[in-house]
Amino acid sequence: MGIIISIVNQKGGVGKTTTAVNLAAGLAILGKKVLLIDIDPQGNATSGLGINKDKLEKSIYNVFIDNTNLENTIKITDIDNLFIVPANNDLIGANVELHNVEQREKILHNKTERARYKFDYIFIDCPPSLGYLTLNALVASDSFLVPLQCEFFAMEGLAQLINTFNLVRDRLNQNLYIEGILLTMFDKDKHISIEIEKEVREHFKDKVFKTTIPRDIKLTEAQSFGKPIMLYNMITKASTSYLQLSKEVITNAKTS
Amino acid sequence: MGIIISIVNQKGGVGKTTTAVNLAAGLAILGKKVLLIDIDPQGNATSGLGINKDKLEKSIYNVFIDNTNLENTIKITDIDNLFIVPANNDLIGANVELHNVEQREKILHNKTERARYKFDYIFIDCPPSLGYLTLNALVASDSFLVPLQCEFFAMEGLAQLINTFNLVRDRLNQNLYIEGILLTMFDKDKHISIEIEKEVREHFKDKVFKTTIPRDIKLTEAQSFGKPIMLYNMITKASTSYLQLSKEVITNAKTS
Ligand SMILES: Nc1ncnc2c1ncn2[C@@H]1O[C@H](COP(=O)(O)OP(=O)(O)OP(=O)(O)O)[C@@H](O)[C@H]1O
Ligand SMILES: Nc1ncnc2c1ncn2[C@@H]1O[C@H](COP(=O)(O)OP(=O)(O)OP(=O)(O)O)[C@@H](O)[C@H]1O
Ligand SMILES: [Mg+2]
Ligand SMILES: [Mg+2]
Repeated sequence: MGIIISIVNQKGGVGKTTTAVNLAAGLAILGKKVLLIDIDPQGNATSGLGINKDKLEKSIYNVFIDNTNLENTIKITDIDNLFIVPANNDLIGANVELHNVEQREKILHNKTERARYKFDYIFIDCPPSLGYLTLNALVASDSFLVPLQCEFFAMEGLAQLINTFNLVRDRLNQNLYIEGILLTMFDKDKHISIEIEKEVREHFKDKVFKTTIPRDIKLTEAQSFGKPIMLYNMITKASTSYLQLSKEVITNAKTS
Repeated sequence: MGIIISIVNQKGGVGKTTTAVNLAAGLAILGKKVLLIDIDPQGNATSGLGINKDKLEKSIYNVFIDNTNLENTIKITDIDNLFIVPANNDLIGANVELHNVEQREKILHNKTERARYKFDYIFIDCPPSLGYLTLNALVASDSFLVPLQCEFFAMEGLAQLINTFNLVRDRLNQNLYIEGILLTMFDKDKHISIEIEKEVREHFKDKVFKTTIPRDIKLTEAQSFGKPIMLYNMITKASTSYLQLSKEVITNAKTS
């Protein structure tokens, strides 16, 4: 049975998509069967894996709004073992369209249950907000992973995110747990990065991944070519970090 | 009569709040009377100006939801001439709460009209989404400023943002125009920054500010002290760039 992990943080630009794409690719390269579900109207995970958003017949929008099965939207990627449910701009109106729908926060949960039998890991890349789309992801998930930029504003949002997690766990998904906090864009030469890392590790202890992701412009370059970092430049530090993170996620799954 | 400018981009982490705070501070230092309205539930502009979000009696939430006058929420900042309407987590539910309200996209417009007579510039810092809050900002504004990170995913969202602008202009605010596109986190040593600048200037021509904002960790440090960059470190390149941008905005206002 595969596990479902949401990549969540309402703070914008902290590395949610970059982590979703490269962690999913890392696990696929290590032999796991992986599905990445893009529920962000920006569709960055979709284009980050080289899929043309303008030529999609079906996307996650159809799963949310016209009851299409998840299986009918799954596309292959350049990496064996890695599949994606794409997103595009159609999803922009979903927050409003879902407002008057019965059990609007459980739609994704009902649609993803069957996929657990086909994949070892299912990741959900969330938009930078705590609306119905992100709520759907948290209800559908076993756990959630929080990319955290080592900067001041990113720390501010953490308390709010933990509040939301507690609400979802108490009311909608009792078994939801935190997969971990991942420090991204870490720059060991900047005082603020070191300071924030210390604070986060003291506060959240073993909930923080041992792996940190360094700031590396090659990640952005890889995205402009629609490739995960391992296919763009295997020897860069960001590539080895994301592979290391993949191994850490596998180890955690075994021991939890 | 003051002009109202929204700082908008649904892509997260591109420098909306950093621009809102430092451009507002720059204009205040140059002698203009400036109001900054924070409509992002994260409240980063509020804490970026040193205001404690947990001790607010009234915030922008009250303006949206219980018809409080904007004037009753305005607070002073460390800078003469610069005032703020703060935001906090209360605003998280606003997208849903506004759904069944009459003329939900015109609330902010009706509340800000009087403030034009007291301020030379009114800026609105928006969240990273195109929901009711951002819609309210675009309807209330004369123009909008788009911070654009010089990276691939940021370019992707631009087409969608221009679509939304056209929709708002055609249906809700005929006079809305683009104040400009601002290149942020610009790194002249990175090939991808140079490439994206060239593409954006070719495509958007005089709609792109001449001033670009360099990547500078001092901006993040200043935020952790709740200060605009000019109060934290006046001689850094980011400080001179935001002052230069302030002058460019003043010049544009004279000639348009
Ligand atoms: N470790 C890193 N080093 C350098 N740049 C990075 C790193 N991680 C992400 N980036 C860049 O930072 C920007 C933001 O990353 P990304 O889009 O993954 O964040 P996000 O949290 O998904 O954003 P959003 O909130 O808009 O969904 C991107 O342009 C990406 O290329
Ligand atoms: N020119 C710059 N150089 C270096 N860091 C910057 C620069 N501008 C912004 N930052 C940092 O990048 C992060 C994102 O900036 P900011 O929070 O202003 O973006 P935003 O678009 O308002 O994000 P959100 O979408 O969450 O509202 C912050 O931690 C900020 O300190
Ligand atoms: Mg993203
Ligand atoms: Mg912001």
